[in-house]
Amino acid sequence: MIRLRGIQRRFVVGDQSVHALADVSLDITDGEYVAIMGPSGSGKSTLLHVIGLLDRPDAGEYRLSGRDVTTLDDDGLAHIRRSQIGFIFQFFHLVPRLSAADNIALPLVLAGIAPQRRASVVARALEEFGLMDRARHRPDQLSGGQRQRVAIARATVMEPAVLLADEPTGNLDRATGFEVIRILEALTDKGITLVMVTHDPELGRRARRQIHMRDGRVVEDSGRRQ
Amino acid sequence: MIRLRGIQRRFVVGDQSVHALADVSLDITDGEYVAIMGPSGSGKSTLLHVIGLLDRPDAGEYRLSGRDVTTLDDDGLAHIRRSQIGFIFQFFHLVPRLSAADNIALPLVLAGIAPQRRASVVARALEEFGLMDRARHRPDQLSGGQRQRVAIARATVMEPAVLLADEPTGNLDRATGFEVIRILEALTDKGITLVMVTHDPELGRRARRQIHMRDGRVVEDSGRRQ
Ligand SMILES: Nc1ncnc2c1ncn2[C@@H]1O[C@H](COP(=O)(O)OP(=O)(O)OP(=O)(O)O)[C@@H](O)[C@H]1O
Ligand SMILES: Nc1ncnc2c1ncn2[C@@H]1O[C@H](COP(=O)(O)OP(=O)(O)OP(=O)(O)O)[C@@H](O)[C@H]1O
Ligand SMILES: [Mg+2]
Ligand SMILES: [Mg+2]
Repeated sequence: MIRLRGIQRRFVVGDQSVHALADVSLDITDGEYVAIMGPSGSGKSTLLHVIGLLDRPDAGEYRLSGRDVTTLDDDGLAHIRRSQIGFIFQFFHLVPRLSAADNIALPLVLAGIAPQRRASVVARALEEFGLMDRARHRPDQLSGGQRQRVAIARATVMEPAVLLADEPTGNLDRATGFEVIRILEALTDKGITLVMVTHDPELGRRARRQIHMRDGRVVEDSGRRQ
Repeated sequence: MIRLRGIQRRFVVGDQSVHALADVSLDITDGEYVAIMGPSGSGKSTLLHVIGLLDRPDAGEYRLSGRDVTTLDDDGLAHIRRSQIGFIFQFFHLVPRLSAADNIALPLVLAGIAPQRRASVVARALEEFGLMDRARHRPDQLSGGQRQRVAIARATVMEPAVLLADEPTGNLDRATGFEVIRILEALTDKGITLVMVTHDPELGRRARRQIHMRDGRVVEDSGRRQ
């Protein structure tokens, strides 16, 4: 379903060139549960953004469900993102002026879900993530871990085919973190593909497959068939 | 050195009142190394902000080095913060338009340190935190863990008497996280008071004293003398 070949992503700062991704090739099949790990700065977030169609590679090929997505224009990418991909950002990117409930509702609004159905779906998400008495709080009125949970609820509320999670428990205590991971793993039982970046080796071990990165490359892959 | 008695901090959202801190009393002596732990939303960041003079309690008393700081005006608080307190924020609060090097230099500029001395202090901090080839990058050109390290470098560059760290390793891999913790702990050898909020029980155990919070209260304190 996710097929990357020779992916390169470079950034230029001043006269310095950073190879955030250097020749990454990868296959992730439908419904797979993959952990991506590696040192700070090794390219994990960049890889997740390329997979999530939020960033275009400078070279290489990316086929999503058999389709070459590198040839799509911005509208084409936005359409696929909205219908197939849920993204949990490392730093959440919540809408500052919207309440927790309205942030979670956003994908439902964009999908044209009717208000009554939206309200019940959002209520269920708030309950699942322990946010029921924070529904009206805006992000700046929430703790770090509460914001993280709003970001996770927003990304999962449409049960997307592909769920990309960048450090989803980085701001959560152990117990809350495990509750969240159980919710995400329950989605894989429904056939959702889950790709999780994590610094926590204990969380990484729970995935069926572990990919390790260093300096923009995949240096280890427990699921590689070669 | 840090003496809190009956500290209350309430937030009002709509018609709901949140008791972020409910009757917190605490003594932290000079040079102590304390970990603050507890579930998401339990009041850890709020407590750290009150201690760091970034937030005023609604009730209760706070003496810092014997002085009642609740009676100070904003300028008075700013003066003490700048001269005595280093704060590592849960979400960093770096200046978007400044490079990593200039973000780290900020406390030195505010303290009137001469440019030549500043440059050597900043160079040493960049090296210590593995950021030498990211000196010119702005925050949006850095990975999550790189931003976190810039925030830590900025807070420690003046070797403040009190260092307050809110989840300083939340975005760091294990190895980088331990390097950072070793740097922070080395500061306690110089007599600096270190108060660290952490979700990582393994990091919490390294502190000489562990304080646990729940629902805005201190529910456990391994260092309490009563
Ligand atoms: N916009 C940018 N401009 C320049 N360099 C960038 C940019 N974004 C990322 N980088 C660099 O690319 C490298 C990979 O960044 P990335 O955010 O993917 O790392 P990461 O593995 O997610 O790290 P972390 O674990 O710290 O979050 C880093 O060294 C970073 O400095
Ligand atoms: N500005 C605010 N307005 C309203 N409520 C707030 C505000 N700031 C914090 N709160 C609430 O106060 C409580 C404590 O927040 P705090 O940020 O101190 O928690 P925390 O222990 O740091 O949590 P985390 O581990 O998730 O970072 C939370 O329930 C939060 O929703
Ligand atoms: Mg990252
Ligand atoms: Mg917090």
